[in-house]
Amino acid sequence: VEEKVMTDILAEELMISSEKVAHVQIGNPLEHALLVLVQSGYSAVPVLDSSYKFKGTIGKTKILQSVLGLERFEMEKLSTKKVEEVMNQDIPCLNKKDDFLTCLKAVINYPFVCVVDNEGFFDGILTRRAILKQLNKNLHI
Amino acid sequence: VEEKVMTDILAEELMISSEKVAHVQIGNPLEHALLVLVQSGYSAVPVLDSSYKFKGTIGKTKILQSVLGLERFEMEKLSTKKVEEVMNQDIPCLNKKDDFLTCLKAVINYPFVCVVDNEGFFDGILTRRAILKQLNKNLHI
Ligand SMILES: Nc1ncnc2c1ncn2[C@@H]1O[C@@H]2COP(=O)(O)O[C@H]3[C@@H](O)[C@H](n4cnc5c(N)ncnc54)O[C@@H]3COP(=O)(O)O[C@H]2[C@H]1O
Ligand SMILES: Nc1ncnc2c1ncn2[C@@H]1O[C@@H]2COP(=O)(O)O[C@H]3[C@@H](O)[C@H](n4cnc5c(N)ncnc54)O[C@@H]3COP(=O)(O)O[C@H]2[C@H]1O
Repeated sequence: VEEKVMTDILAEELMISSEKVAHVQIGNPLEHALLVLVQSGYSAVPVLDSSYKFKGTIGKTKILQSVLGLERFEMEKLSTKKVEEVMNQDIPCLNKKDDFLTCLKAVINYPFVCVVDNEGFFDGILTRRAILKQLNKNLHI
Repeated sequence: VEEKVMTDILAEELMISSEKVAHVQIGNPLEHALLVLVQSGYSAVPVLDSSYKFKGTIGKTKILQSVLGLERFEMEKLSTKKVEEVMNQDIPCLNKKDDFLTCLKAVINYPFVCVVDNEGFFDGILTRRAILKQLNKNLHI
């Protein structure tokens, strides 16, 4: 098993860089966020502010839970509610220089983790798929 | 690296067994399926028939895409559309005796894979989290 190779890999080599990441802006209404999620097909995406700083993540579950009434999904409420009201802010982040094992541990409980620089600017996302592909490459048994 | 330990692990040791897996029935209307998904919080779950045979998977994305009209999400259509109209049937399955590497390869492109016996009965699901936790345990560098 090529352990040395794996420990040399950094987050920045495995991450999907920011320009390829679908995201929403913190001020957007939930209606726009849900449209981005349904059209892109992603279950959750990062939330950024207007200067591209990382703010949180938002997913279909939280959006739909926020409009689930006693009788039906009250979709009309999506145009008045904002992303910042339902986004998830307690997600761990990575730095692009973090090593492979740090990345692996980060994605155990999260399908993706945001890679953020020291000033909070969004660099990209590190996905479980990227970690699993790398592990599959390195584990020749 | 404890490779021998990893290669001895089978799908049945890592899977979430069927009684703990949220699922929907093939004949259910999409309205019920979406409710199960939003209330459980899962982005997708297995679809079974009345004899608990595995039929496919269904997720929020496909359900919402199927009712996205030009102007709005046409949620009223969810009560007439059925699970079998939008479920995903081309997903690979595993057998409970499949080894660790087979499981790892299976979850590279799927957040979870269904474990099914020779007659097509549903045994459980193998998730990316279970694979990542095992890898984290075994990779002491
Ligand atoms: N358009 C597509 N083409 C091919 N495969 C697709 C796909 N959309 C989803 N998948 C597959 O489904 C997995 C789960 O996607 P999900 O949207 O739930 O969860 C995704 C999504 O929330 C987020 N994500 C991934 N790529 C993204 C991107 N370019 N922009 C924004 N978010 C992204 O990271 C999570 C984990 O992604 P990961 O790649 O590990 O795992 C993905 C990937 O294996
Ligand atoms: N109630 C909860 N408690 C704690 N953590 C939670 C959670 N719901 C979701 N998560 C976390 O979020 C990940 C993605 O969940 P998702 O629902 O998109 O995607 C899930 C879902 O589609 C399915 N799944 C997992 N457990 C399930 C269950 N008991 N019944 C039905 N489907 C399940 O397998 C996918 C991958 O699951 P995995 O565990 O690898 O990864 C999960 C887990 O790390």
